[in-house]
Amino acid sequence: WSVPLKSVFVTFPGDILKNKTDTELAESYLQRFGYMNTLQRSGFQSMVSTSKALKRMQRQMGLEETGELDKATLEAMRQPRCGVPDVAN
Amino acid sequence: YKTFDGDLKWDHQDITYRIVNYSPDMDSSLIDDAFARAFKVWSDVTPLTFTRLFDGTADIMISFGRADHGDPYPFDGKDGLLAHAYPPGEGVQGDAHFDEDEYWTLGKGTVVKTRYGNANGAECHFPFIFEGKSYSTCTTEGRTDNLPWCATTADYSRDKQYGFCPSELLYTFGGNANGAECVFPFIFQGEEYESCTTEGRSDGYRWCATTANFDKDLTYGFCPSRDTAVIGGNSEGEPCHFPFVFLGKEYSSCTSEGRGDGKLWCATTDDYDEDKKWGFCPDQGYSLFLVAAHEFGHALGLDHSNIREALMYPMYSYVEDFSLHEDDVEGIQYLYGNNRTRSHSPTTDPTDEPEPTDPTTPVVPVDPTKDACKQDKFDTITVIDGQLHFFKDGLYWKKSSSSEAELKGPFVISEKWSALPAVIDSSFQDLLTNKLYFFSGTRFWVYTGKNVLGPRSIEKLGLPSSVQKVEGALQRGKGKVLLFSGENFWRLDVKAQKIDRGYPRYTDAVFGGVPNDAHDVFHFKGHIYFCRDRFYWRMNSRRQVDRVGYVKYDLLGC
Repeated sequence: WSVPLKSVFVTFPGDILKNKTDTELAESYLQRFGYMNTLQRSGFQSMVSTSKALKRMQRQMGLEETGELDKATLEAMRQPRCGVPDVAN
Repeated sequence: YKTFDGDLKWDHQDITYRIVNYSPDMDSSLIDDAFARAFKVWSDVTPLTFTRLFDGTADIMISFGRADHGDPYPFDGKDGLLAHAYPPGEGVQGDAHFDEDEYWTLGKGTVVKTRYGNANGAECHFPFIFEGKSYSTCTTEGRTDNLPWCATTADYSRDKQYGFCPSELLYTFGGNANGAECVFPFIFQGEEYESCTTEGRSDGYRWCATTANFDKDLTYGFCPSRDTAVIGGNSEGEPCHFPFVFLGKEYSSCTSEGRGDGKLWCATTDDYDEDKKWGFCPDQGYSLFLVAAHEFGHALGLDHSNIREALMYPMYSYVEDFSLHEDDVEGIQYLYGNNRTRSHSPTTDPTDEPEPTDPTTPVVPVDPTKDACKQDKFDTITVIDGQLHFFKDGLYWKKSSSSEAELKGPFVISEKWSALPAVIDSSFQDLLTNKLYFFSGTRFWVYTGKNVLGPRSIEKLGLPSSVQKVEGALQRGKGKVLLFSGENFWRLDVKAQKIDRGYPRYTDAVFGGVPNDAHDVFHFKGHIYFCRDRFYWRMNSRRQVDRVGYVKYDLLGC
């Protein structure tokens, strides 16, 4: 009853594939826009935890800082946006 | 606001810019104008001036490109990343790049500026009437030379105002042929071409020769996109081909079948399965003016703001009447100081329409130019007396159930139902009594002919006080109506005026595959429609989503 029609998904030639899982999307988003890397005072660049990076991203976007990949955060990550990183590198 | 590390800024105030290339999505004059207005946003509040150069190196070099476009930061196809820009400095610093895989408009759909004809380059008026038929795109009807044209007023037969639409048969842009039209067929590397091609290029731009033999004359230009052209895919600039076959099934309109992202696409030949040629169907597009104003902020030294309403917030959202946010003003004036001699006047999009006249005053006539096709979304959509009704901000339009029927309106809500407020969240007509129920916020009204009861609180029906508005109403047989709000729905016994026991229930538990935050839900011609923004999800009687489409095209018939 409540199951939608089963669609067949095809790979369209020339399409830049965006069929990422939520986790893949989040990881690439946090990386691309600078939330995963922090530059220490020593000049050493280190990776922060995904949870910390999510909190930074949520703060920047004015979302509730849960540190989790919730619905609002995922929705924000899917919005059209500027390609300039939010955290300078 | 934020500036880049080290407060990067220009060391001079007379900034130069150069438009290196153009997008085929819009007439070059509209692109020039969008960039000029985007610079004016910043020059209005600072001592900066912006001068356009036509060759050489400018401080800010502006270009369109897709995917890998010559810097280390490739674009990502349609949607997602729209553009980027570099902070002030030498070389690539200060430059702004726009993703060609986006559909660049003024934010409200296809903008078709005409050339020649007798309308002095006015924009097409869609829809327009020609010989009794309504047209929502440019047409070649009535001509033998295959040149697409449009009327620039609503009725060509009455006003006789027209112009020609973008076509490679009329002109090209860029290249080295001074805008001359394409010559077909033309020879390129010994091969004969009957239409524009991307052969010989790696950037995906369509081009043609402007003489019969490119190999000999070497003159060429880029082809402007027609208003019906697809975006991206592997057929950029080609029109949809209807009907087309996909996985053995025939389609006569754009579809989201085959895609996981819900985007509408079409084939550009009659058989996708065989030719694999496709592209996305034109949508509202992104406002080049708004995106450019944001990117130029970077080019002047501003980083992303975390204030959602600020221009320098990283996400795109369309705003009708743009004015620079205080945060942006403070940021740019921190870098360059203010300009006391210039006023900080809001900049508006040239496509802006006047606000509707006060709909609560019956004596004020409705602005006839208020076009349902230009509404992004409606407050509510419902069926009254068999006709679809579209409500928005004190106005409504109606359309009979025939797909060929003409859209009528706008009408003023308060002239027909004087007790109602301007914003109607939801409405339904009781099938047994023909009474009309209207919901707005936490109140509702019941109309029997011209008699009205209400407003009454929706709590009287048994809805909890946490419900702030009813967003959809769905007839379930006679005497029962489902009321939707948030992710839940309740069943109302209309006769008893009470919510049935066992509710609320989760929308997605019963109606799978539709957005659970739909803002309009209604029943029409045997299907249930769930609308979110400008899209609808159509569900058949077996509760299967059998179509996702645009309200504008499929329901309004724009």
